[in-house]
Amino acid sequence: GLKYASDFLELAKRATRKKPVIVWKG
Amino acid sequence: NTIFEAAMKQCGVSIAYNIEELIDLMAAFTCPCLPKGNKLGILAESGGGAVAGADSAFEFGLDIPVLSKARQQELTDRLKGVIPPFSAPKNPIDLVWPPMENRVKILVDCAEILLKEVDSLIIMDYAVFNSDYVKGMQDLQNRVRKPVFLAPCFPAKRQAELAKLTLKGVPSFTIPERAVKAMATAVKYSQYVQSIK
Repeated sequence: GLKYASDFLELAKRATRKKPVIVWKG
Repeated sequence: NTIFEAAMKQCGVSIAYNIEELIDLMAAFTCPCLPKGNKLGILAESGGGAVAGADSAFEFGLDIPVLSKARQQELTDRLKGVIPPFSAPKNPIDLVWPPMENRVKILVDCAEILLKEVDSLIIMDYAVFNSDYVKGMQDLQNRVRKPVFLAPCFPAKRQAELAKLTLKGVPSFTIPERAVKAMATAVKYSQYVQSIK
């Protein structure tokens, strides 16, 4: 779980530098 | 939930809490420019819409600054003889039903004056959504490089036009509160991008 969360945050950080990212908390 | 929200904030990710917000944020981010700060202008043809927008701005942390005397005078001069003289040119600006003739030009001119002192603008109008209107709003946004969102009156009859404007990079919303909330999220994202530079 921690590895997944960590990878996700890294990916999000890289992405938001370039474009807006929206998470739908459904 | 607190950990999740904090993690998303640290990464600059915007959170949509329901599908309506998801759609609104997608619309907001079609805009080609981001607000550089949290100063919001409101240009309305409806006093009620302006009040609703101003209340929402307060709720979502946006500032609605009173325009300088010079800018108020500029607006007063532009609107002299065009609308009744009791309109307040301070922000929000209530245009009190400007004439149909030259309506797009009146809206664009007033918006441009207002945008000299704010970072973003929300227009609430009864304009006729023809190609002149779409082009006028697009040109304005490209010229000033500040986001302009629309929350037109009678939105239920104008879904097709709202979609058309959004696809042209001028995000359009059905009610003022949704436009303001989306703008507030765009401001937060913009602040995040500026903070990591």
